[in-house]
Amino acid sequence: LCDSLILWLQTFNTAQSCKDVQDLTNGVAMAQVLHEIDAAWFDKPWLNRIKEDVGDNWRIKASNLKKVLQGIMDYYHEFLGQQISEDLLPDLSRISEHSDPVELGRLLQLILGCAVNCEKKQEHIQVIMTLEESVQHVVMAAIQELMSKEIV
Amino acid sequence: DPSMKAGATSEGVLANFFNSLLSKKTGSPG
Repeated sequence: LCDSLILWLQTFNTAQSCKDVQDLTNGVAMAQVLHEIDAAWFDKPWLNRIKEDVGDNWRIKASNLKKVLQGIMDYYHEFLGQQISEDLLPDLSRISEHSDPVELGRLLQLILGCAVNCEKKQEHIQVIMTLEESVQHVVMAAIQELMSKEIV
Repeated sequence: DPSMKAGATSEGVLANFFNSLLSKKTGSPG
């Protein structure tokens, strides 16, 4: 899941690199992707709260990831009218401290959910349909899992 | 050719799925 969703993330025009798991653990690239997905919701003031100069400081990474996840949860709740199921929520400490790809994959899956339900979803879905078939299958399975666990 | 058939089926499944997503109302749950 993580590898496929990283490939999907690379289709966004972010200042921060989305090359691999390490690039994503500080939360900066994911925040920039969310801003591209819905700039009205994940606006500049929200984006400016994500600290970019992180280095190896796991505390700042954890703080950024918490803001990203809180932003996503608010989006699901307010815009999509859903509560995210507990078993879809990532363990952020495992991402910030151990660069865990499984937990990072869960976070990316939630970002995917934002993309395929937002106002510009047509654009994002069409981009997904240009990806390699094997990646599309993983993305489809990820979306189906989100849909099957929706709590309205 | 079975492998070509499988490939076409897989593409069809993907296309159906993503097209159904496109027709879903924006912001609404699944």
